[in-house]
Amino acid sequence: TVGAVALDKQGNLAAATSTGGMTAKRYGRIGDAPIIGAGNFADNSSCAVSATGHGEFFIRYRVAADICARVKYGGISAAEAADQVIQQDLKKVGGTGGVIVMDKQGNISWPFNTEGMYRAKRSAGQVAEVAIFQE
Amino acid sequence: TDFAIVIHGGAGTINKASMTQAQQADYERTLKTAVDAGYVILEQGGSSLDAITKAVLVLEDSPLFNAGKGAVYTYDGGHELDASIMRGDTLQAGAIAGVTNVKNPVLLARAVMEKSEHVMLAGKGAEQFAKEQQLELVANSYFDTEFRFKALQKALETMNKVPHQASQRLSPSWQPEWNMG
Repeated sequence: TVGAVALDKQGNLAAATSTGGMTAKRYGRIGDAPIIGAGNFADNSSCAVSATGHGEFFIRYRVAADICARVKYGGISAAEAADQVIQQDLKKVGGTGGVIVMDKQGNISWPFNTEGMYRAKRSAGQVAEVAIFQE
Repeated sequence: TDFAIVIHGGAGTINKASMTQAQQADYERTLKTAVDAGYVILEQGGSSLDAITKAVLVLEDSPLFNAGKGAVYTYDGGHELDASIMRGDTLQAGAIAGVTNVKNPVLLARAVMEKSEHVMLAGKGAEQFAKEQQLELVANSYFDTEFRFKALQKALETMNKVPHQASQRLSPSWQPEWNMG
């Protein structure tokens, strides 16, 4: 799965997610990537999220929308909300994967509970930061 | 921050022992190309929607990632692709699922958002809409890659040792790399 989240100069957030699904899937199985609110969500009033991971968990825990809801109604930061969902709630039930998240101020977080996640970010005036492994 | 972009290329069992330095360099180079492509659009005053579309296009066109070219194989040896897109200012969204012949699924998701009254299209209907929107269509074999094919063979081998695929995937020993490619 791949994804991107951005904030533009007009202050608008957007998120995209694209995937080939899971190896050896059958029966027309569909994961979270095309489910708005599970693998993808964007709302200028809270944050934008793109997810990657074990889709069945991300759907049932409506991960992307839940992160943004915690920001919108709970008043916590997007980074804290994402960390709660990925490192606590999902991990507790065996859901593996990660998310990229951006709030309306352009703050970025990318928590994941797997060994690694291919990822990169770049903020205005900064050089790109690329990472793969946990460390 | 005036503007920013962040991308991912999947998560899973990824460690230094599982890839060569050359492979690691390939991944890092492509990730940088994708994030820079989106960044340039933002820097020039373009929309976040255009920036994320461009970044995902770079990743879909790379055989390294499980999306577009390089998508994993289904049980039957083909490829089925899904994508979604959403804008934060209007909450407009578009999604497609289970398409087999659309070169860049993110463009189809965006077309659903911008050029239909729907949010999600699936399967043959989504492919028909892609054709009507004159998006680039390809043979399913376009998405083939050797290392994904080997992953399918490995998965099938493991699955065949277990009587019930479902119980395998629900067990604690379920291998996340199947899911994340």
